[in-house]
Amino acid sequence: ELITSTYTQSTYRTATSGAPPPLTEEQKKKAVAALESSLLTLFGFSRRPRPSKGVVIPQYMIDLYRQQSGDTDTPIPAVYTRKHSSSPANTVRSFFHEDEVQLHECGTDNCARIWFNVTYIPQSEVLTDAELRIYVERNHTHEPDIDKVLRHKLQVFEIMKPVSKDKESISRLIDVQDIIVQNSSWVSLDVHPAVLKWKNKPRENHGLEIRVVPHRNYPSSNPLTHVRLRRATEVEQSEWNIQRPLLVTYTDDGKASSLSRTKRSSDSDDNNDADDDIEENAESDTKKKRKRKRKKC
Amino acid sequence: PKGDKGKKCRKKRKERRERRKNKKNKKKNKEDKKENPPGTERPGHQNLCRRRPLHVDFKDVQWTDWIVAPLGYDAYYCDGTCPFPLSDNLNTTNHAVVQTLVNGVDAQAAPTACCVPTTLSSISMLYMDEHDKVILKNYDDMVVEGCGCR
Repeated sequence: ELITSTYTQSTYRTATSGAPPPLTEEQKKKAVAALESSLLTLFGFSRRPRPSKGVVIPQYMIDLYRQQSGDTDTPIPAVYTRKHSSSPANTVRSFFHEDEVQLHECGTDNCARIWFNVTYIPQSEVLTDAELRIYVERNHTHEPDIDKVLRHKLQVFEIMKPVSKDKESISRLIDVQDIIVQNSSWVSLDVHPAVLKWKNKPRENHGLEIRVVPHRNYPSSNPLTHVRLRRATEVEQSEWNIQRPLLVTYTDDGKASSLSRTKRSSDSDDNNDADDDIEENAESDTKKKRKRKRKKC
Repeated sequence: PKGDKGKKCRKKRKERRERRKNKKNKKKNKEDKKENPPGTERPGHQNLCRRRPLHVDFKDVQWTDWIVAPLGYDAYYCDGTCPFPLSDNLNTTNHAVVQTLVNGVDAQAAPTACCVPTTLSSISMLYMDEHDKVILKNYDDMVVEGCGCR
């Protein structure tokens, strides 16, 4: 109503009939303020967010947006390595690990510990999936054996107790991926059980431990040179921002239809409650589908 | 082919021809609508309830600092009169018919049926929140797809 009565009607008439009722500066300001407040209400914000300058937007999020909005003019790279299944999620959030939080080193070169602050996920939203994306690089210029296929195993552990210097950490394995380093690509690891636990109990978030294990049959001298877990001194900040590990969470606030993206099922004792929620959502989805079918008939 | 098969083929061909014809007509109607936007109706033509173009530009409210994509979107809006008799495509509720009819007999207390969105679709938005987190969210009911009287 606001839009039609003030701002757009007048601007539209300007374009079409050539007899515009001129808007005063005050009217314009009022119209813009009205437009802003109505849009904020539509988007569910109490006030407009003011992010700090220099926020890095992960390429993966841009690609997901392009895929979602059906932008077919530009080719979408094959970065979607995760298997997809059906579970509603209308919000995707991305997190970089916190550099300020220094966890004790693993002691070996093929391991890294990182910590993500997931407290920004609203409690009202249901977490349907979480993935950790890690960049695996094959630098052909520095490697003599270009044709040689390198195979590693990427393991991700959830650290169960705070890591101390002397004692070994207590951790549980969440996901394993076999990686073949032929070309540079992204590897996706399922960290849903851990993130779900952190979301419900933020105090139990002690971080993740990622280990790169050389394959038995294909031992490599230093697998970590291919897997981007830590920033190397020679790597520029801009390059690191592109290659650094990325945590992506998929949530559903129950308000809007789901994004055309899905979840891989995970079996964990911790996520029973969430699984119930997911089941409920799935049930309502099937009901909706049935209704739609009936309507069509 | 002769016989039953031939009959079937001819029938199918006829159906296909008709479908093509209908498609062409639909396209023509759409183009006509585009060529005659609101406010430019010829005299004698009623300003009937239908979807009107409306582009929401986030630049207007200076939101480009937190919305990464899109920079704006075609929201559309509904506007126009709901005269009696209401055509089938505009009549979304039977109440709209009664309302328009009563309004027509000079009963001022009965408001005329409103031209409102009947079908809406969603948009995806990529933005940064106040914690500097990048979020991709799907918002329902943001684009008007169809209008009707209610």
